[in-house]
Amino acid sequence: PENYNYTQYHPMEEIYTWMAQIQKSNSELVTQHYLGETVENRTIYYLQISQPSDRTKKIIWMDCGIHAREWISPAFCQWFVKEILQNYESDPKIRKFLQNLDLYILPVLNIDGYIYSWETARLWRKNRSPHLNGTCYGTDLNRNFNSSWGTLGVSYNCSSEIFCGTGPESEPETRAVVQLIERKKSDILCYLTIHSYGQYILTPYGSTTEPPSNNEELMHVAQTAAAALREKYGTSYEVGSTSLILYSNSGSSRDWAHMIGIPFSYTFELRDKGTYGFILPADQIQPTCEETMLAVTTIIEYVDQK
Amino acid sequence: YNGDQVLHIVPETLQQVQHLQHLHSTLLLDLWKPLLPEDIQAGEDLHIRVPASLVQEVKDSLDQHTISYKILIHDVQELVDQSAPKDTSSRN
Repeated sequence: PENYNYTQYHPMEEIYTWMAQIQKSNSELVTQHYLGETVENRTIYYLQISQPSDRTKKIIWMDCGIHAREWISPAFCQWFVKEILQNYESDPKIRKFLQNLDLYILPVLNIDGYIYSWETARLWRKNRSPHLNGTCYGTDLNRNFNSSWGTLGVSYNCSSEIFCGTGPESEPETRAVVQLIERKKSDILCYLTIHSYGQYILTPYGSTTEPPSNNEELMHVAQTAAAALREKYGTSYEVGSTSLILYSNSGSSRDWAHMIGIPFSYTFELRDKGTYGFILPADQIQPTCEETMLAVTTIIEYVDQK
Repeated sequence: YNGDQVLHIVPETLQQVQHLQHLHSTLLLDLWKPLLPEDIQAGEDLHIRVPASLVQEVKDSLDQHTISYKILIHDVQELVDQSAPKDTSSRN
């Protein structure tokens, strides 16, 4: 959309409008699809960027906005869409991978939480599911997937920031993602989930220190992305297995995606390293998104060539 | 979040780690990094948000236990106000 400001944060209402406008003004390339409903009955949409073609294409999935307070994450998904649409004709790298790959982008998964972080509590993290007769709210959606659910780095206390829910996939937001990904998993090559903060590219797994079978390749690709980012922008990202370089956690979407057979699965923890933490100022959106764009396209390019 | 501060601490000993875990659990502080008190480790960064009403108490306690700290964010609300302008018309 003309005049949309990508260097400011936007409330959900504006992101909904942006999605509709993006589809309308790029109808040859972009479609908006229904993914599911939130706890508070809001509709979750994702965008599909597909160049018309007769050949069967593989899929890159990227989700943003799992944790409400990490506002840079939805800002990046929007930036990514903008960059692809602005440059796919002129940038040979983008043009090439779009011939083989469809991009599925979910700008905000935890819509209820995101709205709550705008209207009530900026540092809210979880979704807004009620527990204990409405005295306690929220499940951490990134502890709610069916990957060693509830075993490590979680809490069963609903007032905790890392409450894993009442069971695997107990939350409608989680189920919405799972249903689509399960249906498409044989075509999905790469699952990217965007978070903040800490400047990491994290590989599976968080729930065990046992490396996945394709660990060497997973690490190589992530290290290539981090090196490209460091070379061009000087920003240092650490690469490694979640349980080894960050902390152990179970029930994450990254682990789940790899466990169901998606070969390349990464969590990005964007800027910064703690100066602003979860309250990254708006003037950091552009540099953060520019460097992340390079890292993400480096990964997509590798997957495409493979 | 008026007057809330985010502190950066790198505990050096097991005793310091235990004291920080104790402070977290008794004062219900908001751990930013790591997310779980059991993941607090000697030599590792700790980022913690302290409500305004507890800032002095926490700092006194850290001083008593010779735990050095740095203030990452002096006033959380000030930063929150900057990141989401009240006037949304300017966004468009």
